[in-house]
Amino acid sequence: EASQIEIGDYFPVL
Amino acid sequence: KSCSILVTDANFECNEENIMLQAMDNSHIALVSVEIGAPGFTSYRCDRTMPLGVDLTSLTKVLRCAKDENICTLKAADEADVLNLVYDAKSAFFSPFFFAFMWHGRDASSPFPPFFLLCSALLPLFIHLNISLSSQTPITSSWPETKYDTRVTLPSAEFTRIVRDLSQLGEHVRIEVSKEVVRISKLKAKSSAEDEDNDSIPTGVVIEMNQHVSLTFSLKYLVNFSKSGSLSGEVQLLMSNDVPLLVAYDFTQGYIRCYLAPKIGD
Repeated sequence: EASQIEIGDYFPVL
Repeated sequence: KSCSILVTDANFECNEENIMLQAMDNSHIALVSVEIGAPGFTSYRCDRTMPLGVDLTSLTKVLRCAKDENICTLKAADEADVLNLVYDAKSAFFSPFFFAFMWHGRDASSPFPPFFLLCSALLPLFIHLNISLSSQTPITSSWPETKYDTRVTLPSAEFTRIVRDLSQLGEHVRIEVSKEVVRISKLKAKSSAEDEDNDSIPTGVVIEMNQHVSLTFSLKYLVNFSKSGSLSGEVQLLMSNDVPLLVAYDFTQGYIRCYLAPKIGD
């Protein structure tokens, strides 16, 4: 099962 | 209306040059960023930079009252807690109504602010709509700058059709871009009988790439992104492996850009 990453993990500034 | 599908509350940051909005969805999987430049308005004036915290669900309900021929004026006074919308009715067949949306402060225990709806069929030919402004922390972070390995440009109507059709068949989609082919394959089909890949290479597709990419995304979000398709004839999909997809709709005086975090692993 693929896991869903949160957008903030890519854009820490958020 | 496009944003309200993804975000329920957001700040419109207003300054002399434009109105901007940037917000994450409640599940923190998607990010939406909108800019409308001042030249995009018939007239535009901002005396002081200020955030307008708006309940987008309520705003969408208000906007549904407008017809295409209506000119909408948005006003917010200094220190005011109300966003005022005025629709000029040009049609003789327009049925005039008066709406007042009022709430004072946000009760954390209440998922939706109370509002009062007043209607009259005999008021003058304009609508006054007041939406109270919620007090939210302004988003001051800069636009997330990212360099992408691929850019696919295609007609927005085609993108809308593809993700809408595939969403009937599965929950996720894999998008692969190579030099000459964009392969959009559904995953996790609900019916095994519909388990074949669906390559979609509509006309008008332009592929720019430095590196092959393959990413998996939730179709539900892509369908929501595609609701912005009416704003632009083209949509751009910008991707790099293991970074969020950027779905970009540019229009004359602004844009709406949606980011979606990919699924990782299998």
